[in-house]
Amino acid sequence: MNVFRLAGDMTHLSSILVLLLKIHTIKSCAGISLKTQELYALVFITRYLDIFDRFTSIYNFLMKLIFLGSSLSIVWYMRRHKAVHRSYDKDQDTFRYQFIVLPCLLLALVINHKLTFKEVMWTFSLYLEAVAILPQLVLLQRTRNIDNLTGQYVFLLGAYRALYLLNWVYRYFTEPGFVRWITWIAGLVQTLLYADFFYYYILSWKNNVKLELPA
Amino acid sequence: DIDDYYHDEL
Repeated sequence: MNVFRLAGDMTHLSSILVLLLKIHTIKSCAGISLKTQELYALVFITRYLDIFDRFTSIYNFLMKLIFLGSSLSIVWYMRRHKAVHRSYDKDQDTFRYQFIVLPCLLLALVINHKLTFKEVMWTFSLYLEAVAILPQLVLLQRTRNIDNLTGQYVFLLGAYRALYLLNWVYRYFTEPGFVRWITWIAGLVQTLLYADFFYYYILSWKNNVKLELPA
Repeated sequence: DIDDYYHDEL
Protein backbone atom coordinates (compact mmCIF):
# COMPACT_ATOMS: atom_id res chain seq x y z
CA MET A 1 0.00 0.00 0.00
CA ASN A 2 1.28 3.50 -0.83
CA VAL A 3 0.00 7.00 -0.21
CA PHE A 4 -1.34 7.37 -3.77
CA ARG A 5 -3.40 4.21 -3.57
CA LEU A 6 -4.71 5.01 -0.08
CA ALA A 7 -5.59 8.54 -1.24
CA GLY A 8 -7.27 7.00 -4.30
CA ASP A 9 -9.37 4.62 -2.22
CA MET A 10 -10.34 7.40 0.20
CA THR A 11 -11.26 9.69 -2.71
CA HIS A 12 -13.34 6.90 -4.21
CA LEU A 13 -15.03 6.29 -0.86
CA SER A 14 -15.73 9.99 -0.38
CA SER A 15 -17.28 10.25 -3.86
CA ILE A 16 -19.73 7.53 -2.86
CA LEU A 17 -20.39 9.17 0.52
CA VAL A 18 -21.05 12.53 -1.18
CA LEU A 19 -23.61 10.85 -3.41
CA LEU A 20 -25.21 8.95 -0.52
CA LEU A 21 -25.28 12.20 1.48
CA LYS A 22 -27.06 13.98 -1.37
CA ILE A 23 -29.59 11.22 -1.90
CA HIS A 24 -30.18 10.48 1.79
CA THR A 25 -30.38 14.01 3.16
CA ILE A 26 -32.13 16.02 0.45
CA LYS A 27 -33.92 12.91 -0.86
CA SER A 28 -33.01 13.90 -4.40
CA CYS A 29 -31.00 12.33 -7.17
CA ALA A 30 -31.51 15.14 -9.68
CA GLY A 31 -28.72 15.13 -12.22
CA ILE A 32 -27.55 11.65 -11.25
CA SER A 33 -27.60 8.92 -13.88
CA LEU A 34 -29.19 5.70 -12.65
CA LYS A 35 -27.56 3.95 -15.61
CA THR A 36 -24.09 4.84 -14.34
CA GLN A 37 -25.02 3.76 -10.81
CA GLU A 38 -26.25 0.41 -12.08
CA LEU A 39 -23.07 -0.03 -14.10
CA TYR A 40 -20.99 0.70 -11.00
CA ALA A 41 -22.95 -1.88 -9.01
CA LEU A 42 -22.19 -4.36 -11.81
CA VAL A 43 -18.51 -3.33 -11.73
CA PHE A 44 -18.23 -4.08 -8.00
CA ILE A 45 -20.19 -7.34 -8.21
CA THR A 46 -18.06 -8.70 -11.06
CA ARG A 47 -14.82 -7.41 -9.54
CA TYR A 48 -15.39 -8.78 -6.03
CA LEU A 49 -16.58 -12.28 -6.87
CA ASP A 50 -13.46 -13.41 -5.00
CA ILE A 51 -14.40 -11.56 -1.81
CA PHE A 52 -14.77 -14.78 0.17
CA ASP A 53 -12.15 -16.97 -1.40
CA ARG A 54 -9.21 -14.57 -1.73
CA PHE A 55 -8.23 -12.75 1.44
CA THR A 56 -5.66 -10.01 0.88
CA SER A 57 -6.18 -7.88 4.00
CA ILE A 58 -8.83 -6.66 6.41
CA TYR A 59 -8.66 -3.32 4.64
CA ASN A 60 -9.43 -4.85 1.24
CA PHE A 61 -12.21 -7.00 2.69
CA LEU A 62 -13.92 -4.08 4.45
CA MET A 63 -13.57 -1.72 1.49
CA LYS A 64 -15.08 -4.33 -0.84
CA LEU A 65 -18.07 -4.68 1.48
CA ILE A 66 -18.45 -0.88 1.65
CA PHE A 67 -18.24 -0.45 -2.13
CA LEU A 68 -20.69 -3.28 -2.76
CA GLY A 69 -23.10 -2.13 -0.06
CA SER A 70 -23.05 1.57 -0.98
CA SER A 71 -23.38 1.06 -4.75
CA LEU A 72 -26.30 -1.35 -4.30
CA SER A 73 -28.04 0.93 -1.81
CA ILE A 74 -27.71 3.90 -4.19
CA VAL A 75 -29.37 1.85 -6.96
CA TRP A 76 -32.03 0.75 -4.47
CA TYR A 77 -32.71 4.38 -3.40
CA MET A 78 -33.00 5.58 -7.00
CA ARG A 79 -35.28 2.72 -8.00
CA ARG A 80 -37.37 2.02 -4.92
CA HIS A 81 -37.44 5.07 -2.68
CA LYS A 82 -40.55 7.07 -3.65
CA ALA A 83 -39.23 10.60 -3.07
CA VAL A 84 -35.80 9.88 -4.58
CA HIS A 85 -37.24 8.02 -7.55
CA ARG A 86 -39.53 10.97 -8.28
CA SER A 87 -36.50 13.25 -8.60
CA TYR A 88 -34.85 10.91 -11.09
CA ASP A 89 -34.93 12.32 -14.61
CA LYS A 90 -35.43 9.12 -16.63
CA ASP A 91 -36.32 11.01 -19.82
CA GLN A 92 -32.84 12.53 -19.87
CA ASP A 93 -30.97 9.44 -18.66
CA THR A 94 -31.34 7.56 -21.92
CA PHE A 95 -27.84 6.19 -22.59
CA ARG A 96 -28.31 2.66 -23.96
CA TYR A 97 -25.71 0.91 -21.84
CA GLN A 98 -25.89 -2.38 -23.73
CA PHE A 99 -23.55 -0.52 -26.09
CA ILE A 100 -21.09 -0.43 -23.20
CA VAL A 101 -21.67 -3.76 -21.47
CA LEU A 102 -21.49 -6.07 -24.47
CA PRO A 103 -18.23 -4.72 -25.99
CA CYS A 104 -16.59 -4.82 -22.54
CA LEU A 105 -17.69 -8.43 -22.10
CA LEU A 106 -16.42 -9.42 -25.54
CA LEU A 107 -13.13 -7.61 -24.96
CA ALA A 108 -12.75 -9.35 -21.59
CA LEU A 109 -13.23 -12.70 -23.32
CA VAL A 110 -10.47 -11.86 -25.79
CA ILE A 111 -7.98 -9.91 -23.70
CA ASN A 112 -7.52 -11.28 -20.17
CA HIS A 113 -4.89 -12.90 -17.94
CA LYS A 114 -6.63 -16.29 -17.76
CA LEU A 115 -9.73 -17.67 -19.46
CA THR A 116 -11.60 -18.61 -16.31
CA PHE A 117 -15.03 -17.30 -15.33
CA LYS A 118 -13.77 -15.25 -12.37
CA GLU A 119 -10.79 -13.85 -14.25
CA VAL A 120 -12.93 -12.86 -17.25
CA MET A 121 -15.48 -11.25 -14.90
CA TRP A 122 -12.71 -9.37 -13.12
CA THR A 123 -11.30 -8.14 -16.46
CA PHE A 124 -14.81 -7.23 -17.60
CA SER A 125 -15.21 -5.13 -14.44
CA LEU A 126 -12.03 -3.19 -15.30
CA TYR A 127 -13.18 -2.41 -18.85
CA LEU A 128 -16.69 -1.60 -17.66
CA GLU A 129 -15.47 0.74 -14.95
CA ALA A 130 -13.46 2.66 -17.53
CA VAL A 131 -16.57 3.63 -19.49
CA ALA A 132 -19.31 3.41 -16.84
CA ILE A 133 -19.22 7.20 -16.33
CA LEU A 134 -20.41 7.88 -19.89
CA PRO A 135 -24.18 7.92 -19.13
CA GLN A 136 -23.45 10.32 -16.26
CA LEU A 137 -21.35 12.65 -18.44
CA VAL A 138 -24.03 12.65 -21.14
CA LEU A 139 -26.66 13.46 -18.51
CA LEU A 140 -24.50 16.30 -17.17
CA GLN A 141 -24.37 17.85 -20.64
CA ARG A 142 -28.16 17.75 -20.75
CA THR A 143 -28.63 19.02 -17.21
CA ARG A 144 -28.69 22.78 -17.28
CA ASN A 145 -27.85 23.61 -13.68
CA ILE A 146 -25.52 21.01 -12.17
CA ASP A 147 -25.76 21.21 -8.38
CA ASN A 148 -22.57 21.35 -6.31
CA LEU A 149 -22.86 17.87 -4.80
CA THR A 150 -23.27 16.28 -8.23
CA GLY A 151 -20.24 18.18 -9.54
CA GLN A 152 -18.18 17.18 -6.51
CA TYR A 153 -19.29 13.58 -6.87
CA VAL A 154 -18.13 13.33 -10.49
CA PHE A 155 -14.90 15.20 -9.75
CA LEU A 156 -13.97 12.86 -6.86
CA LEU A 157 -14.86 9.86 -8.98
CA GLY A 158 -12.47 10.96 -11.72
CA ALA A 159 -9.78 12.00 -9.25
CA TYR A 160 -9.69 8.55 -7.60
CA ARG A 161 -8.57 6.81 -10.78
CA ALA A 162 -6.04 9.57 -11.51
CA LEU A 163 -4.55 8.84 -8.06
CA TYR A 164 -4.48 5.17 -8.98
CA LEU A 165 -2.43 6.06 -12.06
CA LEU A 166 0.11 7.70 -9.73
CA ASN A 167 -0.02 4.56 -7.56
CA TRP A 168 0.86 2.40 -10.58
CA VAL A 169 3.73 4.72 -11.55
CA TYR A 170 5.03 4.57 -7.98
CA ARG A 171 4.76 0.76 -7.86
CA TYR A 172 6.40 0.44 -11.29
CA PHE A 173 9.48 2.25 -9.96
CA THR A 174 9.54 0.62 -6.55
CA GLU A 175 8.52 -2.97 -7.31
CA PRO A 176 10.73 -4.69 -9.90
CA GLY A 177 8.69 -6.42 -12.58
CA PHE A 178 5.46 -4.64 -11.65
CA VAL A 179 3.59 -4.63 -14.98
CA ARG A 180 -0.21 -4.58 -15.39
CA TRP A 181 -1.07 -3.56 -18.91
CA ILE A 182 -4.78 -4.37 -18.76
CA THR A 183 -5.28 -2.41 -15.54
CA TRP A 184 -3.08 0.45 -16.68
CA ILE A 185 -4.74 0.97 -20.04
CA ALA A 186 -8.26 0.67 -18.62
CA GLY A 187 -7.35 3.13 -15.86
CA LEU A 188 -5.84 5.57 -18.34
CA VAL A 189 -8.89 5.49 -20.63
CA GLN A 190 -11.12 5.97 -17.57
CA THR A 191 -9.20 9.05 -16.43
CA LEU A 192 -9.02 10.53 -19.93
CA LEU A 193 -12.80 10.36 -20.22
CA TYR A 194 -12.97 12.89 -17.38
CA ALA A 195 -10.51 15.27 -19.06
CA ASP A 196 -13.06 17.73 -20.39
CA PHE A 197 -15.15 17.52 -17.21
CA PHE A 198 -12.05 18.32 -15.13
CA TYR A 199 -11.33 21.27 -17.42
CA TYR A 200 -14.81 22.82 -17.04
CA TYR A 201 -15.01 21.91 -13.34
CA ILE A 202 -11.72 23.63 -12.45
CA LEU A 203 -12.63 26.57 -14.70
CA SER A 204 -15.99 27.00 -12.91
CA TRP A 205 -14.23 26.68 -9.56
CA LYS A 206 -11.56 29.28 -10.48
CA ASN A 207 -14.03 31.78 -11.94
CA ASN A 208 -16.48 31.00 -9.17
CA VAL A 209 -19.30 30.39 -11.65
CA LYS A 210 -21.89 27.63 -11.94
CA LEU A 211 -20.53 24.44 -13.54
CA GLU A 212 -21.91 23.94 -17.04
CA LEU A 213 -20.78 21.43 -19.65
CA PRO A 214 -21.16 22.54 -23.27
CA ALA A 215 -23.70 20.32 -25.05
CA ASP B 1 0.35 -17.24 -8.01
CA ILE B 2 -0.93 -15.13 -10.92
CA ASP B 3 -4.29 -14.66 -9.23
CA ASP B 4 -3.01 -12.98 -6.10
CA TYR B 5 -0.51 -10.96 -8.09
CA TYR B 6 -3.18 -9.19 -10.16
CA HIS B 7 -5.79 -8.90 -7.43
CA ASP B 8 -4.16 -7.11 -4.55
CA GLU B 9 -5.82 -3.77 -5.36
CA LEU B 10 -9.49 -2.77 -5.04
